[in-house]
Amino acid sequence: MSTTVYIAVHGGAGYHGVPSEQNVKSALKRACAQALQHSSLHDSSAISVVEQAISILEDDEYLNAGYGSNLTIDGTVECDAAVMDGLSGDFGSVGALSGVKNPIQLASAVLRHSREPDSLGRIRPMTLVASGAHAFASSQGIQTVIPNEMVSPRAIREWQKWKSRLDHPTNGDQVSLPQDAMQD
Amino acid sequence: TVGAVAWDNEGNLAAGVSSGGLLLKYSGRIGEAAVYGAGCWAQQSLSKRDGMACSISGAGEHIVRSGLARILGEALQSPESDGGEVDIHQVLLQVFNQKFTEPLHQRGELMPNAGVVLLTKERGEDDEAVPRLWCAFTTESMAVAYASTRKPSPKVSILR
Repeated sequence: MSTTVYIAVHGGAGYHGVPSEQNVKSALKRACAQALQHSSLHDSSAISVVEQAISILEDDEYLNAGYGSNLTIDGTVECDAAVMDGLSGDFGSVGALSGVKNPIQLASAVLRHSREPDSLGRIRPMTLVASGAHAFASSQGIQTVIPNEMVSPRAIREWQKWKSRLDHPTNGDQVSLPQDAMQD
Repeated sequence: TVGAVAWDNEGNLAAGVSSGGLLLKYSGRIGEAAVYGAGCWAQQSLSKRDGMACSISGAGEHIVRSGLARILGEALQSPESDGGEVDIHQVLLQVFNQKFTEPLHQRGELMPNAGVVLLTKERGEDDEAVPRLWCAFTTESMAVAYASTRKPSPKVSILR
C-alpha cells in the first residue's frame, strides 16, 4: 500500500479574471502545501487533509467561500459546506450558515457527530442549517465570529454594484447578473 | 465555491466542498455544497484498490436536481469496474452532456454550468492502486491545484 498522501483542490468553476488570477493560484497552492504539512505533523486521515485544505481556501477573500463569500440579497454571508468519507460513506454538511469562521470544520464535526446514534437510539442528522448549525458550532467549540466579520470589502463592492442595478434597472431592462454570479 | 479531494497514507479517500453561494441569493437558500449527493462524493472498495472522490462547483439548483456528485460515483461504480475498465473520460462526457448542456426550463435561463475535480484509483503495475486526477467543466474556466507528499511542490492552473 502506498504511503503517499495526495491532495487536489479547486477554486470554483466559473470566471477567473486576470486581476485575481494570481491571488487564486497562490491560495490554491497554499492550501495544498499546508494541508500536506498538517497531515505529516498531525492527523493524516483523508478527511482531515480535506478539512485543512478547505479551511485555508475559506480564509482567502478572493474565493467564494467563508471570508469573501458572495453576499445574500440582505448583504450578509450565509455559507454551505460538506465533507464525505470514502471509507465509511459518512457525510456531514451545513447550510445557510452565518457566524462561523470555517464552515468546513463544522461540516466535519456534523459528520463525526452523526456516526453514532444518540442516546435514544435515533440516527443523528447529517445536515444542519442556519441558527441550529450555529448553535451546534458553539456546542462543539468551533470558532464562531460576528457575522459581519465574514464580509470582505471586495464582496461589498460587488454587492453594491449589482444591488443598485437590481433596485434601479436602467430603461426598465431586466437585470441579468453575470453568469459567474449565478453559480455556487 | 472551493473544494478538495484527498487520498491518505492508508489508501482512504475523502471529498469536501464549501461555498458562499450565489450573489444576491435569498437568505436561507442552500446550494449543492450543503446537499448530500450533490456537491461532493467519496467512495472506495473494501480492498481499497478502487475508488473515487469528487468535488463540484457550478449552478447550484441544477447540480442539486441532478445529484451530480452521486451520479458520477454510481457511474464509476458500474459493473464494468469489477475487473473491467470504466472509461472515465466517456463517463464524464456523457454525464455532463446529458445534464449540463440544456437549460432545464426554457425561460431564457442561463445555461446550467458545472465543474468537477475527480480523483480516481486505477490499477497500476502489479495491480497496485495509483491515483489519477480529472477535471471537467462547462464553465469558462476552473481553478485547480494538486500536490502529494512525494512531490510536495503544488502544481496549479486555471484551466480554460
